[in-house]
Amino acid sequence: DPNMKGAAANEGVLANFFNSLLSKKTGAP
Amino acid sequence: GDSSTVLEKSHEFFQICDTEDKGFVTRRDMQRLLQELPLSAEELENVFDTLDADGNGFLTPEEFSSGFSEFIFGPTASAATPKP
Repeated sequence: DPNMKGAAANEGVLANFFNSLLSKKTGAP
Repeated sequence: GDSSTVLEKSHEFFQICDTEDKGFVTRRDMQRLLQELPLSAEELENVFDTLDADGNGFLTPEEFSSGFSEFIFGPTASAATPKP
């Protein structure tokens, strides 16, 4: 199902985004 | 409790995106994060589209925190706010 794939890809990108924000806030080197 | 911490974090992150303190985030604000986050312009577009549930081109704090909750708790956690 191409729609499912799209949703999964978006979730990955969202996780990536929030993880980046989290490491930015925690001041990771 | 935990849920208020998530709300606080979500609020903090919203402020990172909404640098001008407008109360909403646009695509343009999102592209500004290119310099701050290790994401490509296309990925940031994707994030914006995913978070902008009603597709009006503005990310509200509610949309933002709903997306953040999904990230933290998983998609089922947002059952309280059903999407059309």
